[in-house]
Amino acid sequence: YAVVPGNLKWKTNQLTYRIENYTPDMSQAEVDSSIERAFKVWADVTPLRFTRIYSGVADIMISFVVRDHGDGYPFDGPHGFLAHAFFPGPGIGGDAHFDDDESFTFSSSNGYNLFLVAAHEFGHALGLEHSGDPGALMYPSYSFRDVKTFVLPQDDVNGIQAIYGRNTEV
Amino acid sequence: GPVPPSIGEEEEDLAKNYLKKLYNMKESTRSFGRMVSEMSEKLREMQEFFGLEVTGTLDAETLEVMKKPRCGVPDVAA
Repeated sequence: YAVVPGNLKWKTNQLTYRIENYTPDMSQAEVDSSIERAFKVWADVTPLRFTRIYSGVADIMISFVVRDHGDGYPFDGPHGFLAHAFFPGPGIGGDAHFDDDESFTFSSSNGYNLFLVAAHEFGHALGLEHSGDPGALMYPSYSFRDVKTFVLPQDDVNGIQAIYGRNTEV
Repeated sequence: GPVPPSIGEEEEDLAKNYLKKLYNMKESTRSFGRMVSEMSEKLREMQEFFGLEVTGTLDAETLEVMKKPRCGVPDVAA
């Protein structure tokens, strides 16, 4: 695993997120569920807690966008880049953008599973860089895995716990 | 140079764009020789990160990795 240089991390364990808009590829309930589960992956192994808000500015703002969307890092249409997220910080820091030219899915392997992509992006939003371990969630290339039996790989557990410590409630 | 003749122009462009976006390869404003040298250096970084054979040349295996769908955040090697 690798952490962001300079040990960028959130100064609180209580973080908020907001879903600004939805992809037409899935029902809103499926998007909500995918995002919630993606945060849970990280909350299960750290003291971090995530609360959804429905208005105002959250620490992690989530949006589905295409091409040039105003942050200087335009998406490239179908395939290629699927999403990106910004490292912890104020303003755009922590925000996650998903390329809506992709076809996102809830559980199918046809298209890109939103839960898997979101869980990866939230790793960046919490302070993790890409890992060179091909089995890690933070490996930069997308690969489908069974989301029903998904367990956060040990490399990612080690990375996030190096930043925030263990979940003491377990 | 780092690009063998078997790699097409389109694929070479793909590789250049990939390295510019993810490995901070600079736009080519210098002589061709120096650009090739930087591309080779960035290819080495990328190949090392992905556990590929580190050659500094654009081969089929490296291109295959570049074509995979991925996250748009630069790799740690960058």
